[in-house]
Amino acid sequence: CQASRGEAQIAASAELEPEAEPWSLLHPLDGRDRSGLLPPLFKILSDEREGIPRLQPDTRALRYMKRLYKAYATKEGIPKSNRSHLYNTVRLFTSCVQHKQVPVDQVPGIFPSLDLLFNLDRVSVLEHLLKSILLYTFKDSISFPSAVKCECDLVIKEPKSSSEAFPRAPNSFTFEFRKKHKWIELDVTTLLQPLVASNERSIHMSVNFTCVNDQLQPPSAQESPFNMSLLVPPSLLLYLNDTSAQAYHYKRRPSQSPDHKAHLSPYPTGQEAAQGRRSLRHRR
Amino acid sequence: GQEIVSSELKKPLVPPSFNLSEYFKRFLFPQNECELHDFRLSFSQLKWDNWIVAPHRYNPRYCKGDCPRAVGHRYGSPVHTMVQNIIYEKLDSSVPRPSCVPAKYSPLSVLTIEPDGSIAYKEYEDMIATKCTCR
Repeated sequence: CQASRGEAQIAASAELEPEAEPWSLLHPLDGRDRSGLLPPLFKILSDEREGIPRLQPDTRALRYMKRLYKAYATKEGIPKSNRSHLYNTVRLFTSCVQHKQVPVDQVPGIFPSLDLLFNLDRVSVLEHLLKSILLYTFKDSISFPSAVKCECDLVIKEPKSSSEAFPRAPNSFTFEFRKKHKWIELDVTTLLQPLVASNERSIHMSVNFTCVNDQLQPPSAQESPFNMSLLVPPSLLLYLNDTSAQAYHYKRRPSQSPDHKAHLSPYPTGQEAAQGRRSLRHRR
Repeated sequence: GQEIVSSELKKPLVPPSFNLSEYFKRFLFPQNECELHDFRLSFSQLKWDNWIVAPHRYNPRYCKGDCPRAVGHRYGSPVHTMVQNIIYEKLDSSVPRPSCVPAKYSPLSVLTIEPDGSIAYKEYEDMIATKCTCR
C-alpha cells in the first residue's frame, strides 16, 4: 500500500546512505534509551541535505488533526494548561485498504466487509498507548433525514508474528448517526492495547457495518449516505504517552484531575471514608 | 551652621543636567544587562513547512546581556557566580565572567507529517526559554 511502498523507498535509500534516514535513529525500535538523541524536530537541523521525500496525508485526516491541534495548543504552540488528558502524543494512521468484499446484490445500509492494514512503524517503544479510536468520516458533508442506528463488527486478525493464524471473535459496536454527522469515533482501545504494548508493527483488521433507520428497517436507497461510496475507509488514532526525555510530561495539579484513578489523593474521598467506617463497624 | 544649612537648602537638589531616567538606566538597570530577547521564526524560513504543519510561527527566545556584579538578588544565582566574577575581576581575567543563560523553559506542541504519511501531534519539553539567569 501507499504507506508501506513509501517506507520501502525510504528504507531502500537508507540502505544506500545509512545516514539518509535520521528518523529511525530517533525512535530506536530496539528499546535502548538513547536519551542524548535530538528530538525529531531538530534532527533535520543537523542534516544538511534536502528534506526526506514524504508521503502526503489524507486531507480529511489532516483537517481533523489541525482541529485537534487548535483544541490542545495556543497559536504560538504552547500546550494549553486547562487540559484533562495525560497524553503528549497523538498519531493518526491512514489505513491501507486491503480489499472490499463487495456482495453481488448490495443492499442499502449493509456495507461490504473491509480489510484494513495499519502500519505502526512510527510508534516508538517509549510511547505507551492510552486510548485508540477508529475514525470514520464521509466524502462530503451530508445530513441524515432521521437518526440511524448502526452496528459495526470488527475482527482483529492475528499479527503475522504470532503463531496462531486464526482471526479472533468479532467485536461489535453500536452507535447512532445523528443529523449533521462529520466524524464517527469507535473506541477500540481494549482491542489494540495488547498489540501496541507488544510493539506490533502493523495491525490487520476487518470491519463491516449494518445500519437500520429509526423504523428498524434498512434505510431506503433515497437515504443517500448509506451507499458505500460516501463512507471513507477509517483512520486509526492512537493517543500515547511518550515517556522519552524530550517529551513534555504534564504535571497535573490535584485540583484538576477529573478521574480519581489518576488523582491519588493522600486522604480517602467521601465514599471511601464511609466504606472505611462501615468495615470498621462490621469488624467490631 | 544655620546660614550653611539654609544656603544648602536653597541649592537645587539635583544638578540641572541630571536626568532621572538616565540615573535609573545607568545604576539600577544598566545597559544591555542579561535579559530575555525574542526571536520569531516561521518554519517556512527553514523550509520545514512541508512537514511541520503547526505552529506556523515559533519564538524560542534567547538570553543575552552582561551579568552585573550583584547577581544574587536579581537572578537567583548561586554564590559561586559572584566568586567567579571576583576571580575574573581581581585574580585572573582568563577566567570568563558569568554567562547569561536560560533558567526556565516552556514546552511546544508540534503537528508534523511523518515520512510514511501519518500525522503526529507531539509535545516537546524545554522548547521556549522563559527566564534568564547568570551562571
